[in-house]
Amino acid sequence: MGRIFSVANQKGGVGKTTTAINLAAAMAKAGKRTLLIDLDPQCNATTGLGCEPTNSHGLVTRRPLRESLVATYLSGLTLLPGSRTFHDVEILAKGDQGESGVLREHLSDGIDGFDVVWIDCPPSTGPLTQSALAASSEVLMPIQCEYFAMEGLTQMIGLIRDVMQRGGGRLEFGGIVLTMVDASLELAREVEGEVRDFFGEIVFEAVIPRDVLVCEAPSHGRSVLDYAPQSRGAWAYIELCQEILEMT
Amino acid sequence: MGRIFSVANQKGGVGKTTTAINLAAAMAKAGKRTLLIDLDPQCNATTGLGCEPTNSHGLVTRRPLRESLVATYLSGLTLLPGSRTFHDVEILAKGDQGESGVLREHLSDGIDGFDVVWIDCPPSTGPLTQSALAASSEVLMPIQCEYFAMEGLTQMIGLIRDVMQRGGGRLEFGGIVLTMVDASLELAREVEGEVRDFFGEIVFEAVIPRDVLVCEAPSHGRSVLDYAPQSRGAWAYIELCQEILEMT
Ligand SMILES: Nc1ncnc2c1ncn2[C@@H]1O[C@H](COP(=O)(O)OP(=O)(O)OP(=O)(O)O)[C@@H](O)[C@H]1O
Ligand SMILES: Nc1ncnc2c1ncn2[C@@H]1O[C@H](COP(=O)(O)OP(=O)(O)OP(=O)(O)O)[C@@H](O)[C@H]1O
Ligand SMILES: [Mg+2]
Ligand SMILES: [Mg+2]
Repeated sequence: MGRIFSVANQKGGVGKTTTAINLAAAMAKAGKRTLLIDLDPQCNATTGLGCEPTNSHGLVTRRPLRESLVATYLSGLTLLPGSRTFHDVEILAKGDQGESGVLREHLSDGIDGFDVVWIDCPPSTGPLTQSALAASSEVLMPIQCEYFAMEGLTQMIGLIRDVMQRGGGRLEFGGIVLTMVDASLELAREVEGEVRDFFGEIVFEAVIPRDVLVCEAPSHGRSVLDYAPQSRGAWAYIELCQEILEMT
Repeated sequence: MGRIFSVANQKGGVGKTTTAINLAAAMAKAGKRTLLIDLDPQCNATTGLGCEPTNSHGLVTRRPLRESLVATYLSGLTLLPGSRTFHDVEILAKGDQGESGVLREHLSDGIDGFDVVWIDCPPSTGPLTQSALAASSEVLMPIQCEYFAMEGLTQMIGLIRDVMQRGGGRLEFGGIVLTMVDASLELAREVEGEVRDFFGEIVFEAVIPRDVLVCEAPSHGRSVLDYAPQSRGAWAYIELCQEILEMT
C-alpha cells in the first residue's frame, strides 16, 4: 500500500493547503501517481488547482471513489474535490465516530493505482481531521514561526498520539514543516530555534520561505512549481519533496 | 442592551483573535466596560492576554456566567476564558442545534454591567460560530488580501444572511476589516481594490498593516496597544476602534 499523508494543524492559515498542493504537485512531477484529497469544506485545495467543488463529497456518496476523481491540469496529479455542503462533511465525520471507518474503507478501495495520497485537512482537531489521521501512514504538520502556532503544536501532537494509540491504523509522525518563514525577523529565528530544540529530528531541514509568488499561484489555479518555477517558494517545496521521498 | 460583536471568518489565520483582542483592549482604554469571550478551543484569545484556559467552558457550566469571568492585566477588560476540551465546546454547540439558545441566554443573563462584548470565533462555519452570530448585534469579518480569503468571503456572507433570516436575533453586518495588509505587494493592492469595489461601504476605512510587533504582542500576554503603543499596528487598531464607535 502506498504512503498516505495527512497535512494537519488546527491552527488556521499556517499553509496546510499550500503545502498539500505543492507537495502533491512535486511528487507528481517526480513521477509518482499522486492523489490529492480535499477534506476541507472551504475547498481551497480544489479551487487552488483550478477545479470545481462538488455538491456531494466523493467520500460520502455511494458510488465507488474512482467515479468522483478528477484530472487536474498536471498529468500525474488526480484530485478528489472538496464539497462545501457542511452536512455532507458532517455525515462523513459522524459515520466515523472519530474512527476512520468510512474514510479508511473508501480509501483502501479507491486508491489502487496511486503511489502516494495527500489529504488536506481543515483547521480543527474534530472528526474530519481524526478520520484523515486514522486513514494515514504519516502526518505532516506545517507551522508558522509565531507564538500562537507554537501553542497549538502541543495539542496537535497530543491528538496524533491518541490516534496512534487507538491503533487500527498505521500512523507515524511524518514531520514538522516550517512555513512562511521570514528569516529577516528575529521572532521567526527565535521560534525556529525553539521548535528545532524541542522537536529535534522530526523538523524537516527544508523550510518554506515567505514568498508572494506562492501566495499568487492559487489565483491562477496552479502549483507554484508551474506558476513560478524559479521562485524561492518553488525550490523550497522541491527540496522538501526530496527530503520526504528519501525518508521511506 | 450593549453591542455584542462576533469576530468571524471560517478562513484560518486571517487575524480574528488578533482583532478581537486589540479592539476589546482599545474599547476598554476608551472607557467602555468590555467583555471578551473566547469561543475557540484553541484558546488563543485567552493565552494572548496572558490568562489560563479553563477545564470547563463558562458557557457550558451550570454556574452563573459572572463566576467564570476573569480580570485581565488591563483594567476595564474582562475575559470569559476559552476551554481546550472539545467535548465541552461540542455540548455548547449541540445544545444549540445551530440556534444560540444556550449562548444567547447565558449572555443576556451574564452581561449586565458591560457596555460591549467581543466574541472570538474558531475558523469554521459550524455550530459555535453560528451560536455566536445568533447572539450578536454585529459581525466583524477580518480578511487577508489573498486569493483564498476572497473565496471564503462569499460563503461567510451567505451564513450571516441565513442567521439574519432565521430571525430571533438582532444581527447586523458590522463590517469587513482588511488585515495584515502589505501595501508594497501588488497582490494586496489588487485584492483590496476588488473587496472595496464589491462590498463598498461595509469595508472599514482603517486597514491593519502587516506589523511584526502585532505578531509579537501575544507572546508577552499583552495587546499590541500596550506592548508597542507607537507601532503602526497599534495606531491602526485605535483608528478602527474609533470608526466602529462612531457607527452607533
Ligand atoms: N510560503 C508562503 N509565502 C507567502 N504566502 C503564503 C505561503 N504559504 C501560504 N501562503 C498564503 O497564506 C495563506 C494561508 O495559507 P493556506 O490557505 O495554505 O493555509 P491553511 O493552513 O490551509 O489555512 P486554513 O487553516 O484556512 O485551511 C494563503 O493565502 C496562502 O496563499
Ligand atoms: N497585522 C499583523 N501583522 C503581523 N502579524 C499578524 C497581524 N495580525 C495577526 N498576525 C499574526 O498572524 C497569525 C494569525 O493571526 P490570528 O491567530 O489572530 O488569526 P485567526 O484568524 O484568529 O486564526 P485562527 O483561524 O487559527 O483562529 C498570528 O500569529 C498573529 O500574531
Ligand atoms: Mg487550508
Ligand atoms: Mg483565532
